[in-house]
Amino acid sequence: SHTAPAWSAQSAAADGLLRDKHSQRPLGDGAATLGPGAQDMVAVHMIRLYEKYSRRGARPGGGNTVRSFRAKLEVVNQKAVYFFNLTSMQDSEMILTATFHFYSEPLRWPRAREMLCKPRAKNASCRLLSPGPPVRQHLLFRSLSQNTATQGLLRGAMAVAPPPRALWQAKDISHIVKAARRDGELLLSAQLDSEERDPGVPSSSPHAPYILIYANDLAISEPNSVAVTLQRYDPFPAGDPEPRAAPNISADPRVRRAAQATGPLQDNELPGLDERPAHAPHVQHYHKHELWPSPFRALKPRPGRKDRRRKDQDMFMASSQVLDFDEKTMQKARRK
Amino acid sequence: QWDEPRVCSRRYLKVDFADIGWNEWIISPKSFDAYYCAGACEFPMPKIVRPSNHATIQSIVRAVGIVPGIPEPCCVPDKMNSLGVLFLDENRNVVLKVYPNMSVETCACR
Repeated sequence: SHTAPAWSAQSAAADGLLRDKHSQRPLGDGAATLGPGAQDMVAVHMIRLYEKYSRRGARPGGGNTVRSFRAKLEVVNQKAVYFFNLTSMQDSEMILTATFHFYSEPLRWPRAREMLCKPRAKNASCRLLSPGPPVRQHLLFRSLSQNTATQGLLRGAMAVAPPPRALWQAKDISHIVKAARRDGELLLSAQLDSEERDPGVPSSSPHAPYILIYANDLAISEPNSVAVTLQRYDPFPAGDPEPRAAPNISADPRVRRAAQATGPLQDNELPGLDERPAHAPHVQHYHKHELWPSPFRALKPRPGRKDRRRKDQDMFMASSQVLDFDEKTMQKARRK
Repeated sequence: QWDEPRVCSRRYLKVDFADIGWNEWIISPKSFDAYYCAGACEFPMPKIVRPSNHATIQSIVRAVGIVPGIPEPCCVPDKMNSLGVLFLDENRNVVLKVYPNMSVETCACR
């Protein structure tokens, strides 16, 4: 058993534990990842194991994996039954040890006795009212496969002596978990059965029981094992619709085009203008410059209609051999 | 980074899980020093790059040029360290896993 610090001390323990060695700052965002109400005892316990490994390299339970399982409280036949869903265990994880942690308080005496018996009172009445035999409590474990209505197969029962004061206790349930897993029944239930009148259904409090499973993941040394467990895209897809798969999303508007390769792209000649060597028979050989007009020929601006008419005259005139100049230019030329 | 030695050696790299989008389910650590290996493994290789025998032979063959196209050996992690990661699984249960080969201790030519 490990003594459970009182809740305030416990949360202080959690704070103390939430100090991350690597970044030497309170694990603020780590706590945020855990969620507001989730810094319960199981989280504190797991962070303590993480701190122990990070500080001293102490392999938790001699393996490389510790999985925690929170309880889900249900009332069956007016009794509080805690359910544990163990399906997140990987096939490659070999179970080394499994422990059941629960918070138990000393049985409460009826009010009257407390009123009458002052501590260390001498009068006989107290002695007469000495407590009867302690009520025995039993822990009953059952396993059932998913979605079966039965109460499940009884896997084990353990006697639990009521503690002298409130504290967390741990019980080794390795054989129970291994047998249930072997039979493929990964839903476990735990019930605290006591002979005394039913103390009623506890509220699901931060004192809810939890299970720790210490395992050796045989696949952890495989290449890329970190991606198997940590590479996720929607961390908690349960319930919320996939943001990407909005129901009315239309098919992708873009047309997927494949670049059809037209024939073997062996060279960068234009297709159909093949230059074959002259000796090849009946080949019309072209000279390069005939094939490739200079790429730098400037584009002529398109002349306006008037210009076009004048241009046509010019063209007509140009057909004669002699160029004609105006009188002034002719005089200048004669003088020269 | 620019004044790093040319020869194969360990270079500093800090990985922040927020940068790779894993911080939503990783409780701790939020970041860690992963390091990486880079640098030349050319002939003659100094002892410090701890070449394997094969790497030594390969770098000689490459230097001699008998066989064209032989690349120089690669600068890769040699000794590596594990990292314990505390994270939430799909059912929001807390899990602790100790992953091997998560950070580089030494580099070598292989």
